[in-house]
Amino acid sequence: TVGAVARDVHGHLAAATSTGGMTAKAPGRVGDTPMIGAGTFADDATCAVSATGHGEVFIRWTAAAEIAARMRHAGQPLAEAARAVVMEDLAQNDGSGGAIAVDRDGTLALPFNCEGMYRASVRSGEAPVIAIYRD
Amino acid sequence: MTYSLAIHGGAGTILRASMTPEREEAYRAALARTLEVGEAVLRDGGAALDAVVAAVSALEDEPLFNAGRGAVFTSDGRQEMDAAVMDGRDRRAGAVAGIFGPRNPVQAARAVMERTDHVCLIGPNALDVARAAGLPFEEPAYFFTEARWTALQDTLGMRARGETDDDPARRHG
Repeated sequence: TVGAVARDVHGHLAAATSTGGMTAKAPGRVGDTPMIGAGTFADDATCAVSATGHGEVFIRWTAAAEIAARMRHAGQPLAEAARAVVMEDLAQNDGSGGAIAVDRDGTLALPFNCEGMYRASVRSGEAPVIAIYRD
Repeated sequence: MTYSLAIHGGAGTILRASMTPEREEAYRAALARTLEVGEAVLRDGGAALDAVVAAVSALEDEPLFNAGRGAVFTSDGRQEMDAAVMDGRDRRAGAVAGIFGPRNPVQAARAVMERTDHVCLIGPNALDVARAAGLPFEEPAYFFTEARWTALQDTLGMRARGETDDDPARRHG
């Protein structure tokens, strides 16, 4: 699964995700990627999210929308909301994987609860960051 | 105002023990290329929507990652692709599921968002929307990679032998 989230210079957010699914999946199986609110979500008022991992669990926990909901209703900052969903809701329910997210201020969060996640990020005026493992 | 961009290329099996320096460098280079594609849009004052679609299209074109070219195979040896896009300005969204043919499924998802009243389309109608949008289609050989085909054979072999493992990455996209 691949994905991207962005905040542009006008303050708008967007998210996109694409996948081939999982190896040897049942024909017709659809995971969280195309399910708005599970694997993909964007709202200028809160955040944009793209997820990757065990799709069925991400769907059951509406992972992407849950990050936004924590920001909207509990007033949590993006990092706290994303960490809670990925490291608690998903990790404690057999939902391995991670998410990338950006909020309306341009803050990025890229939490994952598995060994590695291919990810990269950049903010205007800063050097790009490319990482695979936690460190 | 400033811009921000993040991309991911999956969270499958990325065990340090199985990662060679050459392979890690290939992944890092692919991520860097993709990041530049998306950042170029934002650097020029472009929309976040255009940036994420450009970045994901570049990832789909990269056979190292499981989307578009290089997608994994189903148990019957086919490729079925899913994609979605969402615009934070107004919560417009588009998605496609189970499709095969468009070079960039994310652009098919965007076509659903921009050219129909619907959020998600599957099957022949999703492909019709992509064709009507003028999106490029590819033959099966374009999407095929030996590594994904070998992974399918390995997984089917394990199933035939009744073997299981607890690698959570087997459930990852």
